[in-house]
Amino acid sequence: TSLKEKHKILHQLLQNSTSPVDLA
Amino acid sequence: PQPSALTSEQLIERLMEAEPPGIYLMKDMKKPLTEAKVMMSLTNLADKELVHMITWAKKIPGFVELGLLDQVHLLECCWLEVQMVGLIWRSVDHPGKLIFSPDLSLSREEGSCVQGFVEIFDMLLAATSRVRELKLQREEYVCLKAMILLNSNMCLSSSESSSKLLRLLDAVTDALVSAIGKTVLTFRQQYTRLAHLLMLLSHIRHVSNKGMDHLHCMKMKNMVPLYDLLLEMLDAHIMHSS
Repeated sequence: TSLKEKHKILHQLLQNSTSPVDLA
Repeated sequence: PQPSALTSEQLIERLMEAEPPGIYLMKDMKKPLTEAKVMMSLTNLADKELVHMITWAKKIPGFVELGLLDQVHLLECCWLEVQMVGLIWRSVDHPGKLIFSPDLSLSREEGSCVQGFVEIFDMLLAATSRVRELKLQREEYVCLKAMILLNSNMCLSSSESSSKLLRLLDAVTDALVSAIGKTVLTFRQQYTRLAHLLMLLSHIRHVSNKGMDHLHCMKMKNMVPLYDLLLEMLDAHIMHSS
């Protein structure tokens, strides 16, 4: 499994310009 | 702006603005407390806090300029330390208690219903007492927390990233020195205080490692429902340490 797949949520939250709190 | 473009005062201001809000459990934990109820509440809180921690990290000047993989790596390495320093800070005015959230505080006795918790509780309570003795200021606290994140791992993806990270750490160290310099201490007392504050960090790393082992154990014994993000962070830790 690639590192990116293993850390899917963290990657998404870091990459997204929207505040992770709003996404959650 | 890059942290080097900010004065220490401006950097501290940015770190203060980045502070996460109080995170509520929003559930009444009915007595008597049991291992399952306490673990469920604490993991629920930890999962919510993780989301806020990512928002916090993104607001630290210069953090998002590091490569994405390096951001991931740093957060994975320090997430429990960051949560623990926050817990210690919230608990400083409540001797004998740990304030996990505005609506969840536990005494040592209440925590002891979870197997293996007393040792971790005692270490956290001792660290909190030390912080109380040192009369840690909010400005110093925000610098220490940023240092935990930026100092959590030295193995970054490239030498360019590593030098970026070192510059960030230098800026936060300058900010901490400047915060200490605002006190009425002599120069000698100021650098002794700097050493005392930095020495706290090795205790926090130690408790965090204990806490991580405990959480891993609880997961192995199926004692807790682990939330997705929390599980991802725990797995990453186990993967790095193995």
